[in-house]
Amino acid sequence: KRFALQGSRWKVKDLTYRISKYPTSGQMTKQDVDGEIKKALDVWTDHTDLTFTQKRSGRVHIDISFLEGEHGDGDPFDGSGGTLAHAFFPVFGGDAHFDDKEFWTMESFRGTNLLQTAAHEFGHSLGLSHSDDNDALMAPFYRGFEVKPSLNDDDIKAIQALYGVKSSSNLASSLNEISSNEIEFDRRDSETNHILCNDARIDAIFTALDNSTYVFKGQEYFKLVDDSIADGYPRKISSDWSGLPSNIDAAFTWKNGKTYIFKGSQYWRYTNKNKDSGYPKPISKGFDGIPNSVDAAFVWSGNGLIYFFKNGDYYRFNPEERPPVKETYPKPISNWEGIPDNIDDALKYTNGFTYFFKDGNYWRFDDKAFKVDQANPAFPRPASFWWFGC
Amino acid sequence: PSNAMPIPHVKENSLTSAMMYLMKYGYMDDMDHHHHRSENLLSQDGLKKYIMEFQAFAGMNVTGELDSDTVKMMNMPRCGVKDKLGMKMDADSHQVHHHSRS
Repeated sequence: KRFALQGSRWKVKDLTYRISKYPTSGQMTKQDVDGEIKKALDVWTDHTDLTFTQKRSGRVHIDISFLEGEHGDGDPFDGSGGTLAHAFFPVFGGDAHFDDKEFWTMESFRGTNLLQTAAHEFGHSLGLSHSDDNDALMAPFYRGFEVKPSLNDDDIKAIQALYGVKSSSNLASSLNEISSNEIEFDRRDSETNHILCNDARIDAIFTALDNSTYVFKGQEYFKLVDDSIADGYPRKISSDWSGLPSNIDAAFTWKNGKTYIFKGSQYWRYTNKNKDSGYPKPISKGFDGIPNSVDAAFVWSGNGLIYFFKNGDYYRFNPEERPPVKETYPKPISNWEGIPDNIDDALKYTNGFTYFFKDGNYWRFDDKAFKVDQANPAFPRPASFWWFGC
Repeated sequence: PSNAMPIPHVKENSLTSAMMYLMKYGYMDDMDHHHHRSENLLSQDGLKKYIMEFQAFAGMNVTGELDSDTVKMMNMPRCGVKDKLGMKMDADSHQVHHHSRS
């Protein structure tokens, strides 16, 4: 085995694609580009039951574009030669970008052959990494014009490891709507699997004074490390958070270093895991104007104030004002463009961004634009993969 | 344009440009960025391990030396995706070599 699998694949086999930006120069017409892209995708359908359908608009699985220089994904192109193109694995959206400064050609030894390059890039879009077999299509280096690029044994083994062998007859199937459920991830070693991998819904998430980030779910809580769950977790809430019940509603840490945890009509206050005396207290006493049984509580990175979300409404709490919640609240959550109602919780993370969690997914918020961040891959994303190391 | 010689990105005897290449394509992702200063790597010995990994991946003689064949291979037109995925790519992060929420 010389091939490498990145770890994600498409769960569906009928994939759509769109050429959203054609090359701006060179000898190829749009029709030529359409044709070569189709041939490049056909390289992969020859050995699997994958199908590809071109769409001219709307959301697709694989977006294809010809771009130059820095084009928004943090991996700029470098003009003629060097890097020719790159593509994203299914978990990152599957899109393919081609350097618009290359001289793209077809059926010629001149310039850079689009068919050859595209066939390789679509391997990435499907979940393959580079092979160290120099004869493989998934070897990283450009091989030059080939009349008909084809997969060698290493490539075939790789793609069939993800999508199976081609069946003798393809059953007709309808095109699927794109959703985050269409991407599948390899299961990791058992020691990295935990309940959040099976059900990534959470009760609450917050970062404590010591910069540890915790997720609460049911009777347990998890400590997060950089890209997964810390060893030794989950632990029982009752073991470490004195006096705190299970199934909490929400939590946040304020700039005074205290963590406020909410459930029902009460709230508790902690310094890291140490409960302050005199708690719990009624929400109506400490957070005048905030309802009981909130969905989420967080300090918004945009202005440093405390926000509570409940059902389809949100409240802004400013402890330095009287009253702390103005009469203009509640306001609709729909003001937070792209954020759904009835979220599980929200968090201002240590990187400065505010994240919203609901039903195992999460959204990152663009504070300046005041809407969900327009990133690739798009939000919502699965929290199990991006936050919990599944 | 198809006949123009593109500007080489990795220069002979330039450990810095070679290191940039190796970092870009994932060969140095095991480096602890907090404890290793890049200048410690800017020596033939410092990069040797990574050069060897690249040579092995490219099907070349594994010498660990930044010789002319290795430089030539590094300047070959290629795909921009990393060869080594020891650390995941965050597609939209400015820190493209790290998969973490930060």
